[in-house]
Amino acid sequence: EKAVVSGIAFQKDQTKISFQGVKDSPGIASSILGPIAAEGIEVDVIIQNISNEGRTDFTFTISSIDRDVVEKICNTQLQDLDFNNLIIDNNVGKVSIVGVGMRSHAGIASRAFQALANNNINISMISTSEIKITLVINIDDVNNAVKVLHHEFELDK
Amino acid sequence: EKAVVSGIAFQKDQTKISFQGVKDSPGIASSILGPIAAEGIEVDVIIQNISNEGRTDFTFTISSIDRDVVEKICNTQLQDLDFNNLIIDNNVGKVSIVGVGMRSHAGIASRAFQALANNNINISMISTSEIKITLVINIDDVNNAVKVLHHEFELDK
Ligand SMILES: C[C@@H](O)[C@H](N)C(=O)O
Ligand SMILES: C[C@@H](O)[C@H](N)C(=O)O
Repeated sequence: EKAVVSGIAFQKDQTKISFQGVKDSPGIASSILGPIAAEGIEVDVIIQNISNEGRTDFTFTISSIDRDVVEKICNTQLQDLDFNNLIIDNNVGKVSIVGVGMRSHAGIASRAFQALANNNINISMISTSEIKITLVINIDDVNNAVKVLHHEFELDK
Repeated sequence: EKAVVSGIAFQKDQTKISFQGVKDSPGIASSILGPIAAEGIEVDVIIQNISNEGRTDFTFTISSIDRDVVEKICNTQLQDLDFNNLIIDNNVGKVSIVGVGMRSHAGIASRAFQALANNNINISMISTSEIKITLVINIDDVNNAVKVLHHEFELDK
């Protein structure tokens, strides 16, 4: 599968919610997302990495419009959840490299990471699929990141 | 966008590589993936969550066939990388809920998480996109997870 980058998408109106240090046991992910889903909130990226000493971070992004509703759920229905720290951050932007065959080419992801590094843009979260590499970055870096990635993948021709 | 689950995909031949405690600064993601991409290794899921006290975990999955080559890269080209712990785990399976509109419906993800929880299947890693919810789980749980998710999304009719 030859990788072909077809475009760079971005969003600037995102809020990141992270429950840090949740227990890594069955039912935790559903207990966090359940009340949010019940409100019909659109959740974008969901990321959870492997646990360390039985705990892990469960992070997701929502549209900033939904921040107040979700914050209220966190402080009411989720107040009894066992976690170390809750982070709610509005300074979140997202850039995605869209194409086909993205997965089979670590080269595409590696080029994207390198191009951002050369421009001193830090990557806060990473999530990939066959058609997309999604990077959560600081909202102030979004414009520059889009330019850098357009250039790297020669989409500005 | 109405969410429609069209199928459940799974893979059992995956190996998980996790650099725990890497510095959260520009260039780190590229320095890890660069040497692996240079060998033409196909990398599947890449996951990185937000950092905690300036460090985070960078995790990815590869096909188990490539384990030895990647392990050698970790022990040679990546030996000078600043990290706390390297995990290489073969007991890794992957199930994906495939469809359209997945992102806009936290309900789909929440139902999947709940169904797995009800069957005592623990979720080790989570990565989502519009067309797919990818869950990394223990290889021993893959068969049961596929059955449970087929039933939950009425794909077994
Ligand atoms: C942390 C959370 O994902 C947990 N492992 C679960 O299965 O729900
Ligand atoms: C950890 C790694 O992703 C780092 N933040 C980078 O931008 O490369």
